[in-house]
Amino acid sequence: KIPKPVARRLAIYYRVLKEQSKNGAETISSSSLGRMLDLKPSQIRKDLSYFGGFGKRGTGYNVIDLMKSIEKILGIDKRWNVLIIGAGKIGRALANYPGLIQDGFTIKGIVDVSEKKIGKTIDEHLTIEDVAEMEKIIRERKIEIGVLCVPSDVAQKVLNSVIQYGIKGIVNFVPKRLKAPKDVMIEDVQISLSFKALSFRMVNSER
Amino acid sequence: KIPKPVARRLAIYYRVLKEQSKNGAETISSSSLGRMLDLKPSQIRKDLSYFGGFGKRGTGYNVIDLMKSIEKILGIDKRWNVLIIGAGKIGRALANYPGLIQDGFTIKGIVDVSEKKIGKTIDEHLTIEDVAEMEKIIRERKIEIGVLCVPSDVAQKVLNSVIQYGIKGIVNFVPKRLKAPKDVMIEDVQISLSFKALSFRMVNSER
Ligand SMILES: NC(=O)c1ccc[n+]([C@@H]2O[C@H](COP(=O)([O-])OP(=O)(O)OC[C@H]3O[C@@H](n4cnc5c(N)ncnc54)[C@H](O)[C@@H]3O)[C@@H](O)[C@H]2O)c1
Ligand SMILES: NC(=O)c1ccc[n+]([C@@H]2O[C@H](COP(=O)([O-])OP(=O)(O)OC[C@H]3O[C@@H](n4cnc5c(N)ncnc54)[C@H](O)[C@@H]3O)[C@@H](O)[C@H]2O)c1
Repeated sequence: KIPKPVARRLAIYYRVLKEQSKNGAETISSSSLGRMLDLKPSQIRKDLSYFGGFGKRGTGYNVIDLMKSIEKILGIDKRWNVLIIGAGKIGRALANYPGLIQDGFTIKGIVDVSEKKIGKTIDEHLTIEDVAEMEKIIRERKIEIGVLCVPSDVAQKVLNSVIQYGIKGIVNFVPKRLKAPKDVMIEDVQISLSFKALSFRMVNSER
Repeated sequence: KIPKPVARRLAIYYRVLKEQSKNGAETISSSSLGRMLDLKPSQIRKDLSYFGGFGKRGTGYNVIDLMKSIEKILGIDKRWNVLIIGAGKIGRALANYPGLIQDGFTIKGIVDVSEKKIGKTIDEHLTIEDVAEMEKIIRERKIEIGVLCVPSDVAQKVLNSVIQYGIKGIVNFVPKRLKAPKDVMIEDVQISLSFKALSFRMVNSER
């Protein structure tokens, strides 16, 4: 079993591997991966060995093979149907962000409560719909992941109804620890962590 | 010296400590912190011992003392002046987000290139200004951190000018690895990592 911190690093390696493969690289060494990510090559080799990703002496790892293995471990070798709840600034920024679709997360819908927003198009595939239709949308479009982009005061209520309609995975942007049954996974996004990671590096004037 | 992964965990503990302190808790044990964050108490005790954060047997850690120590380590015991570059969806969501100010990151300005946006107010303290004024804003308001919320195709150019005006720390939302001199720290925000962390947990049906 792969520990969560290792999985998080594999997701970071994956982005670099994707870039490398786009630039035509067939192999990559742990030392050049280490240089790009400011990590020790020994840490990278240890992480990759969790699933039998072994480099050949002198040539390194096969980029495509590594990507395929990481996709399977992270569960992104399949498509996930995603619903965004809350078509405000964050919700619409995510709906427009090609990075999610490229990694296997397809935005199948975006809902809101505001009359002014319902009916507005985001792009040719996506129009803001009424949150009252959520149950039907989750069932008909086989939604597996909900993204909470609503104000704090309604977050728990919205989460309760999303769970009631059968969703088991949540990406939560609301800065509040929300309660859910044991079989529902919630992943909290805290953008302020990146700011703290930066201030830590600046006061320690690290690389 | 504290390793980066430990610093990242300290930032996560900090948010829970802040909540606990708001709810009036004076002490907290590593086991209750562990339950809230789904981490092993031994990992928490190890992390906190890096800076001499020791709990007393039976009563645990003093919440305020821990917060003060973590603030110092993460460099959030001081105020950072922040400039947001790009007043689009992400930029405006950050400008409106109280979580940043609470953690010591004060948004001192937000700039854009679009005539339609320049002059629009965000709230009573903040109005979108012209990116052409950036050099003056960075100097007069002693900006230390720049937040890149611009399209990919202009990101490197915008970064070069921000660095030229003396900024040493960047939070980057643009999905591109940007080049900067060694003394400039860039912290990449990848929201899709949270989606991958979720899909990993869902396929491994972890807690
Ligand atoms: N995690 C972070 O680091 C971070 C950063 C910025 C913002 N945020 C949070 O993300 C959330 C969204 O932020 P934003 O800037 O996009 O806010 P916003 O006000 O622009 O958007 C919120 C949207 O939710 C809609 N809404 C309200 N009640 C609803 C309901 N019951 N069902 C469906 N939609 C509903 C509103 O109509 C609005 O369109 C907020 O909770 C904010 O605090 C988090
Ligand atoms: N990291 C992530 O996970 C993630 C998620 C969503 C979006 N994004 C990225 O964040 C960036 C912003 O996204 P958005 O949805 O807010 O886009 P947006 O189009 O809503 O906003 C971009 C803003 O930048 C302004 N701009 C363009 N050139 C400029 C310049 N030279 N100087 C100053 N401002 C300039 C535009 O006028 C616009 O207001 C994009 O690069 C997007 O790919 C990243």
